[in-house]
Amino acid sequence: HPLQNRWVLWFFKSDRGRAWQDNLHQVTMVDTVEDFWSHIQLASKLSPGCDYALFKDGIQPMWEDSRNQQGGRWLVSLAKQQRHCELDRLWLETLLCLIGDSFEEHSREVCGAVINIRPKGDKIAVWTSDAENQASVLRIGQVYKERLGLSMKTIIGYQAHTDTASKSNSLAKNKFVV
Amino acid sequence: GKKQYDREFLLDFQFMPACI
Repeated sequence: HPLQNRWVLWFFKSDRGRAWQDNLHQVTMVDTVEDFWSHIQLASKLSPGCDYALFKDGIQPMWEDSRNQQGGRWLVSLAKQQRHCELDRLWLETLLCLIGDSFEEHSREVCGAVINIRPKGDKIAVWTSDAENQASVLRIGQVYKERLGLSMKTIIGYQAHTDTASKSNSLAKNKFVV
Repeated sequence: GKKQYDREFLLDFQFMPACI
């Protein structure tokens, strides 16, 4: 069962002694439903300081990539206790949204998704290519929030990568919220 | 045509061995 896009799974392990890019490794590539299931790993198996990223083939999971420079991310910040009960479910649902081409005609705006395992709180984000395309960004956010089963009162924010890159404090401003 | 799969369809393949 072929997927609409070929996807690359990346692994990142932070190592202060090395340049950021050198800590990023391509794990595998999937382009069928069967491939996906035979390669995918549980997020909770990752140790703190590590990330997974699933990105369309040809797009690197970094701001500098030409398909990410003008884009941004829908960010889901998890409370510490959510790591044990919600993390794997939320990450798997995110991946199913990606490989299932679930964002209607806006799916072509989706670049990939990243999960960061961090002591101060894990984060899952869906990256899109054009932060100025309000219609697509908002529709992707609405579908994503619904697919994650987040309650109406849980607000998720969209931040442009340029804002995240230049933020002074730890919180970049939200360009959109749903 | 568009290859779009909903979550139920995808989950059906979760424990099926990949045919290599």
